[in-house]
Amino acid sequence: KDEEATKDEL
Amino acid sequence: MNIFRLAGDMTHLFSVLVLLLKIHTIKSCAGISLKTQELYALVFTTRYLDIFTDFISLYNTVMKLIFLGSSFSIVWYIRRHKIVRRSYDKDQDTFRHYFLVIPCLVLAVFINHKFTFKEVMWTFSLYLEAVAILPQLVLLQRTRNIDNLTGQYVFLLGAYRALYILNWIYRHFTEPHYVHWITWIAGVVQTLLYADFFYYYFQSWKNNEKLQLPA
Repeated sequence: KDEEATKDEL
Repeated sequence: MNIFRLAGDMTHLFSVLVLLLKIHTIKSCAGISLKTQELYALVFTTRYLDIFTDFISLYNTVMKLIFLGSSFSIVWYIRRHKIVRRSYDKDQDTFRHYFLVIPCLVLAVFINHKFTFKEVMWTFSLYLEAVAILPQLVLLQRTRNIDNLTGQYVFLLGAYRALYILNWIYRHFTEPHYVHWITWIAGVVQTLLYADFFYYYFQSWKNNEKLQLPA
């Protein structure tokens, strides 16, 4: 669980 | 991409299209808060700073352009269009932007994921989006008459974020990345703000009567 998941979200 | 996020994006897209259609066809923005629309334009601007630097997917870029374009054109219609602007109720739509923008900016400076300009702007956009509907909800309570399209617009707007929360739950359990707690909290606060509206919206739908919000 290293990076932020929601950066590819709108 | 999972079904919750796609449903959320489509619901969000549909909400802005419903609003744009309402304003464009009946040339009226009665019951619509310009303040909320301006706050949304600010949310999308600060959220999509990386639109030309980080390419994620065609879908992502196209949707960002649609949201930016639609939010700014709604603001333009209400501010500049010679017919639409006449139906704007500026005496009732008096919520002060800076009551929401300043606290969100301060909060984003102190509570963020990384202290970089882009990250602070992104966090600011999350906080601001959570509260941007407030001027609209205040206006609905003041004007008391909620026409169907406006009711549907607010309902769809609330539903999109609720679907996004399902998307974050799904991603939390199925993907190696994690959803930052700021995202969770801002999303839950945003959805809770709609909760009472949902209640009255559902009641009016169930009893098949006009949607009335308590003063």
